[in-house]
Amino acid sequence: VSDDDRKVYIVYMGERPNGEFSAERLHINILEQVLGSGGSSSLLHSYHRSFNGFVAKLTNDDAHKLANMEGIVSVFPNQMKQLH
Amino acid sequence: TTRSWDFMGFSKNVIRTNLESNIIIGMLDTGIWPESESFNDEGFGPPPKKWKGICQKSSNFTCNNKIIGARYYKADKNFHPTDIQSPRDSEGHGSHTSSIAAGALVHKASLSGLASGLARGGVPSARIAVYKICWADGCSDADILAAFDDAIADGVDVISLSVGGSFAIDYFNDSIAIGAFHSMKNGILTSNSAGNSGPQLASITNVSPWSLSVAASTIDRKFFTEVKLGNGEIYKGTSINTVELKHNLYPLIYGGDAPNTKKGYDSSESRYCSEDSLDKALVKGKIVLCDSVNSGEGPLAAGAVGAIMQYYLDSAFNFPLPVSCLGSDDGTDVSTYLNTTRKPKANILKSIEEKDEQAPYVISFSSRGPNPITYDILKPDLTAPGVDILAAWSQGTTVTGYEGDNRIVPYNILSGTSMSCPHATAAAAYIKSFNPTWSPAAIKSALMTTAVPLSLETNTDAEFAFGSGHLVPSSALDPGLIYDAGEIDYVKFLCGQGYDTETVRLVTGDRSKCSDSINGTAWDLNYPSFALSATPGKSTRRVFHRTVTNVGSGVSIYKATVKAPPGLEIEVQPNLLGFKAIGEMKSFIVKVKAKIDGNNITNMMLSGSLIWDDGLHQVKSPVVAFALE
Repeated sequence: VSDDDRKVYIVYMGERPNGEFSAERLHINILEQVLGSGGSSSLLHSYHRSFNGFVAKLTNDDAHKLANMEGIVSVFPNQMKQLH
Repeated sequence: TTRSWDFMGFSKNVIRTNLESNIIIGMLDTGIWPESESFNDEGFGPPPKKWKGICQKSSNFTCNNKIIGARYYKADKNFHPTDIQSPRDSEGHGSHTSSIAAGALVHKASLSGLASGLARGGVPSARIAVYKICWADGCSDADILAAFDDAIADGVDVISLSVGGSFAIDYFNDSIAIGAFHSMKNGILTSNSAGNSGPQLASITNVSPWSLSVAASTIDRKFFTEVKLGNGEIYKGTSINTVELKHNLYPLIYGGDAPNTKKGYDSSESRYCSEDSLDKALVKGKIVLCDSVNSGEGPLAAGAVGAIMQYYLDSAFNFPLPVSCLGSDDGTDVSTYLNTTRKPKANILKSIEEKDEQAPYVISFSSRGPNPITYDILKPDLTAPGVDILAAWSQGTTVTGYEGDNRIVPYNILSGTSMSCPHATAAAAYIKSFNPTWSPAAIKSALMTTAVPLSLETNTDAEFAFGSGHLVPSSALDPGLIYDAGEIDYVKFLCGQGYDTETVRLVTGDRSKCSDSINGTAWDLNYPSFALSATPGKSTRRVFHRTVTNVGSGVSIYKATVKAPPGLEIEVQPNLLGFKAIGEMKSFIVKVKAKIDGNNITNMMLSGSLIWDDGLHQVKSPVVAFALE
């Protein structure tokens, strides 16, 4: 899969787990379940301070697979919003 | 703000608490211009102890005791040449909204003499935490969520976000609704702009019930720009024109008579004066008459000294050259003069201010309900001033930001729900400064139930335009009763909306469960307004369950008064609520029966109301039924 086939997606996972947790490790682990060992390179950002989720470069198929995984609330394309 | 706060009866001398300086407003926007007088930290002590944020290190930007934190986000790292890689505002919008919410008092602020007066934020002693999420290419979901993630953890009290998408999206596929949900979970109200896609119905995009959605309405100050013709006639159009042209009259030319044929344009295009469509040789030094409103970049690039645009606007906008937008009758008169005069001439004068006796009314561009995601939760929630607002501006750009505009100004006049949103943000912060323990829903309820419904004559879209009504910040301080709600209430609502147990457990992080006994309907969310979607021609009945909490007088009796037009029946049980103490809660039901013919657009909606009155407080809620096809 070339980089051109991948788009930036938001993977929203809900409330952050209680206590200390390594968000990046958790998110890489999830990505590797879908993308294989190279999954970590897809991770762009981890949300961990107030809620759980991450930003990753994914193909459409990857996004569908992730959306059906346990622990994932939603997966949606990163889009631009505008000033009002 | 030189007029908006006073117009709302919120004078600079309103009662305030010292705790106002403990309030931190999280501004998710284009950054801030820290050197603006509006963000002067004179008289401020160090940041409140609860503050856990940072001032992100970047060249040429420092925080102070007013701007206590600043971060910037650009996940894709694709910067435009005009972007400044720091929390510094290169666009102006973020400085404008921040100063509306919490700007210091600045005397004699104006835009080249226009809107002159005392510029001030609604909570001038509050602190500002800046989260720069918007850049030249827009505001990405990834950056919006990153800012929410930080702002909530940093300890802000209220979040202000004047941004939106093109259409409404399901709650947990929308970065703003997600961020606002976690804000609510942490006791932080998010104030959102409704959007600028009105007057189309169902054009509102920020619709989650846990956030406040703010429409835009006028204040009683209106700007006009006069056009003087060579025959002595004067026509009054709308725009913000800061420029006094040197000469009395300039040659007038019709855009349709000056096509840029070298680039392949003909008069069918040049009549609209779009970019590149005008012939410089014909237009230079003249005032050009255009058949539509445009940015003004086309006439400016072609060397015009001004433009008359034929399209009625109910709000005044900035252009990079002198412009006046005329209504169709006046536009036709100018066109006739131009066509019947050998050497037509005109001038565009500097804008003038007049009192608008009809204010407030919701402006045409403000996005309308009904709520496209949950029909039976009324949106927008309320309206606030969002038209022709003078507030701080960035020195890193010009008045319009367009090429050829060289006017660098400390204050600028803007219109949008972006401007109404921070007015509501400030009112929420004001209430929180007196009631630090109130939930986001309680604060929202106080703002909504004390809002003043607007005239249906000047607001034909009624509650779809103004929600509960026009914001009255000082009344919101003493609402009498509040419709409170917490995370569990929104969970019940989400279950009723079709979300399953697994999803609600993930978003709450607890053992919440959806089941038939828990699932709540939209009518049972303890919302301060009532909405009922009905099938045209059929009678529809709904029962709304509500609980109010006494925050007014200790011992009090509230009586329910309902107003309902023909076709709408409203019954409240019980219609008397007696309270013996502050904090006491009482429940009641509202039975609504609606029959809407729905055979034409003017009778698609029925507007009623419920008011709880104890003689001191009037706790107002709109009760709206509408036909949904």
